Amino acid sequence: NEGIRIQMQDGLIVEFDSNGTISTMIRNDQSISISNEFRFYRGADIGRHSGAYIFRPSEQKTFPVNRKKMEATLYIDRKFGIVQQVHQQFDSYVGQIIRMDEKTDYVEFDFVVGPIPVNDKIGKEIITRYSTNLENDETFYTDANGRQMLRRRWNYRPSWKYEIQEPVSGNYYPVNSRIAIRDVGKSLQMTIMTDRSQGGSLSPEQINGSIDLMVHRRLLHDDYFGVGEPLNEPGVDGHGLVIRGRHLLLLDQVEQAAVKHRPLAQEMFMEPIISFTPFQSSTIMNN
Amino acid sequence: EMNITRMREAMGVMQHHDAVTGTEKQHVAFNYAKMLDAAMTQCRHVINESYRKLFPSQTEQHQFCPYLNISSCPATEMGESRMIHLYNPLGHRLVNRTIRLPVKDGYYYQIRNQYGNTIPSVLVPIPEFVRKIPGRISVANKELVFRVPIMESLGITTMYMDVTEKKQPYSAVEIEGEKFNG
Repeated sequence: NEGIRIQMQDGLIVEFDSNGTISTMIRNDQSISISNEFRFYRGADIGRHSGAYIFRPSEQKTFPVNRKKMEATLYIDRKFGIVQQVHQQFDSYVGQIIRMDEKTDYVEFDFVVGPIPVNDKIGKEIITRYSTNLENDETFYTDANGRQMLRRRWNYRPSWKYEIQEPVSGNYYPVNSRIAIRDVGKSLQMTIMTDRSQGGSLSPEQINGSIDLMVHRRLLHDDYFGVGEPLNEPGVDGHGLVIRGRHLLLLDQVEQAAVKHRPLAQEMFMEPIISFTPFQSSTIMNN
Repeated sequence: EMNITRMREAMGVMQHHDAVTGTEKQHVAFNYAKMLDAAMTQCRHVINESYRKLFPSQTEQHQFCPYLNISSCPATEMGESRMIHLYNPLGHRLVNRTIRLPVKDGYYYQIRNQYGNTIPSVLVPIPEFVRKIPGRISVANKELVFRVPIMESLGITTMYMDVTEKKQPYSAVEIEGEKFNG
């Protein structure tokens, strides 16, 4: 009932509160508060709609996915230290496993989202939000096809005076493999590695200290940019698509961050190829 | 060469702008998925041929598990022992890599390395939100989790999953969950 504290490699400490929500991360005796939640944007039902080509929600704010309290269960392997994970169920269509392996120095978020309910006739675009108390000066970094990290600033373009027409989507950028925020004062960088291309930004509701990543979308209207049908993938049973994805969260000193996230991106991109063949127990000794 | 070319051609098609951005019509998306799946099947055939050359004494076809992303794998979840082959495609070695294999209740599992020595493993429940993914056809309700100490760069590591009906001294330890109730 008092929450838990898990220590990982290189001294990274992760704390969960009594509800099973991630609450604090400690790196080099520096403590940052952190929270993670799933929220959604409502798709517009009049005017120009969100669709395959554009992200244009009806309101410039998000809503929580869970209609009731999140349920969480802790699994800890006290004998070998192989498994330290929390299973979180936010709603019937959103669940997540947070893994902390004591032999690694990142926190893994393994989420399952879908089928997105649209019985209320409202399309939804689901984001996961990582909020911290880092001071990033309204600035964040996204990768350019896994190569250069590009500096992005809220409501700003480096080569022209930017007039805001789309307060939320005008600040969304492609995230091919990673997105990061830096607190220069604390000399800390939080990097989120993605397992696929996603849209990402700071949170419009908290421009400092937060990262939003769009993980799934289901929309009921065409955006009239050419595809001619709404972004409403049926999935295997016709009730909507389910996605399962992973984010890895790194918290490091700014100077150390690239040393960690560059090889990790390669490991995510080229995972070991696993195959199986039958065998009888006696063949172990023969082999 | 022909088998790999099928994947080359599929990747060429996927460089069309609508596949890159995801702005293709739904029936086109289905076709792209079908094209990629067929190409991956051909590539698995190439991997099988490679293993056959490297290990001529092994006559069994390798089984692959494309549904491991939804914790489903017929090769591991039917209660039968399996050799596990792990190919590291990276140019650097992997250390303490964690592997998760879907398995079903009612059996005891042991993981051994290539020398036949048992290495620690645990069983963790697959959460309900994964088990109930529509279209997931699987009897697996647990994940067998273990660490592979070292996978050499561009190397093959072989492990053994030994399945028995009776508990063994080093069978995988089952982890119980504790609910947060704050």
